[in-house]
Parts: sequence; structure tokens; C-alpha cells
Amino acid sequence: SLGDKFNNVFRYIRGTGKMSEKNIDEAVRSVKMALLEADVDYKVVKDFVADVKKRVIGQEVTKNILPEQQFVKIIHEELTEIMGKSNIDLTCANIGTTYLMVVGIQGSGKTTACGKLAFLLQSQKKKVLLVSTDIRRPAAITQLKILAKKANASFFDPEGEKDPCKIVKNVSEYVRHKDYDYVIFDTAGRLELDEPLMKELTQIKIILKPHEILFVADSMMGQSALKVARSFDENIGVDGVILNKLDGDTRGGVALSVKKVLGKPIKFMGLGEKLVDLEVFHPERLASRILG
Amino acid sequence: IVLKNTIDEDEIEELEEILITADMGVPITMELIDSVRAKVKASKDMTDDIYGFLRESLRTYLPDEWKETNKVKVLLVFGVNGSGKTTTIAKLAKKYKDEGRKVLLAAADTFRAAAVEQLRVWSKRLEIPMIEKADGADPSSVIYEALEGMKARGCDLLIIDTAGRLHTNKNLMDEMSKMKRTIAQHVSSSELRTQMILDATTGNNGLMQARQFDKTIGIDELILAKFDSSAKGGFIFSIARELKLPVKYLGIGEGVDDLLPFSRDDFIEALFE
Ligand SMILES: Nc1nc2c(ncn2[C@@H]2O[C@H](COP(=O)(O)OP(=O)(O)OP(=O)(O)O)[C@@H](O)[C@H]2O)c(=O)[nH]1
Ligand SMILES: Nc1nc2c(ncn2[C@@H]2O[C@H](COP(=O)(O)OP(=O)(O)OP(=O)(O)O)[C@@H](O)[C@H]2O)c(=O)[nH]1
Ligand SMILES: [Mg+2]
Ligand SMILES: [Mg+2]
Repeated sequence: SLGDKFNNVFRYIRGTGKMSEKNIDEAVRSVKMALLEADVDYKVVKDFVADVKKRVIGQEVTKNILPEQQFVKIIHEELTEIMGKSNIDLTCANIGTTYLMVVGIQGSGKTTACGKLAFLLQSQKKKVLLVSTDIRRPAAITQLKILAKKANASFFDPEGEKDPCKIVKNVSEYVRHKDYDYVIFDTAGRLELDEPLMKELTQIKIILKPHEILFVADSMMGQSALKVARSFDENIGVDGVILNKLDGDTRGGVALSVKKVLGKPIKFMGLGEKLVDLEVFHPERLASRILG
Repeated sequence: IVLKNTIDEDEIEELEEILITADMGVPITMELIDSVRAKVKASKDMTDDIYGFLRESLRTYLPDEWKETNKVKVLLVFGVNGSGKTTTIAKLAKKYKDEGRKVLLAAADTFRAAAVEQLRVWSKRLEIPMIEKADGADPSSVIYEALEGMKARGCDLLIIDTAGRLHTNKNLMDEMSKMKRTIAQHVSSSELRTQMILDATTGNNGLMQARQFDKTIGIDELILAKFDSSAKGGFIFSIARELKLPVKYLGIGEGVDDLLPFSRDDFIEALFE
């Protein structure tokens, strides 16, 4: 862990009380290694440690704070600064129904996330309709239908319609004289470099006109995570991120990369397979987790 | 003529970036960089072929490719949530059916919504029989029923789909061990092959996943799914180094034919593209 790494580096300093440039380099290098092991994007790590080094070199080692404490304090401050504040709510329609669209690459947890969001909103006494536009994956529609029932939300049956855009049109007809607070659209997983499928997603967005597009990011993703997030953001725009599968032992560095480079807020964390396993984002907790 | 026997820090940085962004992970990247530095220092006639040297070093990490010698009777497929297990099983089932095997599928994911239905769609498309039980049944009971039913159905290869599970979930890992014990009551260990499906987009967690699954039930081979993404899947080198596990196939798409046999040289080439 970073704590152990720092212990070695700072053993020299405790004797002298001063942080030489060599000490700083070694400490910064430990941070670099820790962040790379946490799957933070390579370029983001380089920029981050460069910023930290500038701040540290500019500091006097004050009499009442150990250099180690000071250094760790700077790291924590820089991280939390990037991670942002929690409690950035879902975008809501000013009047009428709010449309949410859930996107991401294959297997990241979108369909389950749609169920979890519906469950959360229904528990807040909101009326939710779930819609699947995934006409590709075997049994995707059935999967969402089952989750809708578990979440006590309504489900729109596409009744064999094979065109995702037509499904969206049919839904907007269907909800016209109903009083749903939210309609949540599940989409098929697609790769960042799949141009035809990204085009399909753009067409769905144009017809759907979502108030909020949520990108589900698997927290186990490695160095291609930023490329993936950027592709979705450039193609259709991302409003918020659900950082998923955080119930494992992955460090979740993708959160830092996405926030730093794309500036998108992490709105939720997925912490398991059940419908209750969705929490509002906690930047402090994630910062400590990334540092290990 | 000036012979190059130093390597400047910019070149080292470039190497580090290539290796790290390929998800090789920090320990192997450091190891490779140290060996490059040592090689440059030691060899008096070092040309600019650092990449040739790297390719050679990377080859030594991966086990040699081996041919299937014993005829597998049971294929137990597992991995973390959403890694691509069910889809990969469809690809494997088709491949084995085309090779003349009589395949039987076991829908042992009795937990996730529509998991059985998802496999049933593939079983119908491929015209391969499938064993299933009611939702929430013990996965080992599905396996038991499938093993008992193989002979009667004239099937000689059982492929078992299991629920996604995190390697950190003790109960689910215990469930995995129980499945293996159930299988061991019916076939010898040489007739069982355990296959872990890894998502190619995984980073450092890939090694941690493989470690735990290998410790719990032992992994015979790996399949890297979603290799058609931008990810390079470099973590298979740390898995190979620590656990000596071979990658047998790469999943390169969502279609039933999108399965590529693993080639060590092609994979290493792709790392540097
Ligand atoms: N451990 C864990 N598993 C999760 C979480 N969220 C979803 N899952 C599981 O991840 C797997 C994939 O979830 P899905 O909802 O089918 O993923 P998807 O993004 O809709 O997949 P595609 O539609 O094929 O792209 C399932 O086994 C889910 O139960 C989570 O927060 N933690
Ligand atoms: N692009 C691409 N997508 C893949 C590949 N393999 C699987 N997928 C997709 O990944 C998603 C998840 O695949 P599944 O087969 O449901 O994964 P799983 O491991 O069985 O998921 P759980 O049972 O929920 O844990 C689906 O959308 C698949 O179509 C692949 O090689 N390439
Ligand atoms: Mg889905
Ligand atoms: Mg599955």
C-alpha cells in the first residue's frame, strides 16, 4: 500500500526533518507506482505527480508537521480536489417526465444499473418506466423485464420491434397521457471503436432527447478506460458516470482519469448485483481506495 | 561510426508508456525496463532493435503452445461478472460441434435474471441440447443432473455455464469449489478442464482474479474475451509469469464464430501496434 511505500521513503527524512529533492523524487515515484497499480490512466498519472512535485518543492518543511504527513496531506488534497463533490443529482426535467439513457461497453452492468436506478427512484415514491432498446443480446429484454418487476417499476414491452429508434418513438407515444416521473432507457453494450454502433447510439439519442446520459464504467477497466469514456462522450455526450462493480478489490482508478480529463461527475457507485446495491458517490472514500 | 550503448531517458519513458498502457502492470514493466538497461550496457554492438529484444523477452514469459492431448469430457467455465462467459460458451459449443463432438450445455447460472434464457437462445440457435433447472436451484444440482444425463443423451462433452462471481466473494468461491467436487464424483481430473474467461479490458485486477480462482479450483486455461476492443490485455503476462497459465483463445466479437486460437507471436506483435 502507499502507506508502506511511504514508510521506507520517509525513514531517511525523519532523522533530518528535511526533504531533499532526492527524497521528493522517491516519494513522488511511490505515488506514481501506486496510481498506476490503481489503474489510473498513464498520462493522468504523469500530470498528477508533476503537479504534486511542484507543490511539494514549493513547500517549507514546517516545524510542527512531519514531511511525511505534509506530503500525504498534499496527495490527498490533490486527489479529492479532482474527484469533486458528491451529491451531484440526476438531471431532472423541469416539468413532466425525465428521460434517462444508460450506455457503456459490453458487460459493464448497464441493464442491472437500470434496475437499480428504478428501484432507488421507486423507493423515493417516483413512478418509473423501464425500456430496453437492446434488440441484439439474447434475452436482454427479458432480463430488464424481470428487474422491472423486482423494482416495482413499469416495463414497456417492445413487442418484437427490431429498430431501437422505433422503440423510442413508440415509447414517447405511449407515455403521452401517462404520468411517469422517469423513463429509463437501457441500451445494448458497444465497443468504443465500433463506428456503426456508435452511430446507432447517436440516432437513438437524437430521437430520445434524454435529460441525462449515464455512462456505466466497470471499475476493473485498465488503461483503455479513458479511451472508452472519451469515445462515448465524443459521440453522444455523457452527463454522469456510474462507477460499477466496486464491491471487488479493484482500486477504481478509472474514476480519477474520467473526472480529471473529461470533467464528468461520478454520480453513483455500483456495489453488488442486487437492486439495492447502488449508492450515491463518495469522493473521499474513492480517493483513499485509489491510493490503496 | 558511433555505436549506441546508452539509452536515453526519453526512450525509456516511451517504453514505459507502451508497456503500462498495454496493461502489462508495474512489476513486469519495471523488470523489462531494467533488462533493457542492462542489455544496452552489456552489449557493445547494440543496434536500435530494443523492440526485437523486448519481443524475445516477452516470448519467454508465455508458456509454449501445446496441443490438446486428452479428450476433455467436461468444460467448467467461470469468471467475474460480465466477462463474456455465456457468449464464449456458445462459441466453444459451436466449435466442438463442428469438430464432431456431441455437446451438452448445462445452464448452471441459476441466479442472474434471464441467464438461463440467454443460454437457451444459443442452445436453440446451435441445435445443441441444454440441461436447466428452476430458478434459484443449487448450481451443483444442475451439474449433477447434466453429468447423470450425458450418457443417456449420447453426449461426450459437457460445457457448464456458471454465474459471474467476484473472486473476493467467499460464499460464491465456495460455491465454485462445490461444483468442482460434484464433477469429480463423475469424471477423472484429466477429463475435466477448467476455463476462466477474462475481460480483455481489465487492468491490474486481472492478475488478482486469476490468482484467487486458481487457488480455489485450479485453472487449466484462460480465454480473453472482448479482445476486439482497444485494450491490449497485457495482464496475461503477469498471470503467465506467476501462475503459468496459458491463454487458449481470444474472443474477438459478439458473434458465434468470433473465437480466435491464441498465437503467442501475434499477441506480442499486437502489443506494439
Ligand atoms: N459484483 C457486481 N456485479 C455486478 C454489478 N452490477 C452488475 N453486475 C453483474 O454484472 C453482470 C453484467 O451485468 P449486466 O447488467 O448484464 O451488464 P450489461 O452492461 O447490461 O451487459 P450488456 O448488455 O451485455 O452490455 C451481471 O452478472 C450482473 O449481475 C456490481 O455492482 N457488482
Ligand atoms: N465485443 C465483444 N463483446 C463480447 C465478447 N464476448 C462477450 N461479449 C459481450 O459481452 C457482454 C457480456 O457477455 P456475457 O456472455 O453475457 O457475459 P457473462 O460473463 O456470461 O456475464 P454474467 O453471466 O452476467 O456474469 C455481451 O453483450 C456479449 O455480447 C467479445 O469477444 N467481444
Ligand atoms: Mg445489458
Ligand atoms: Mg453469463
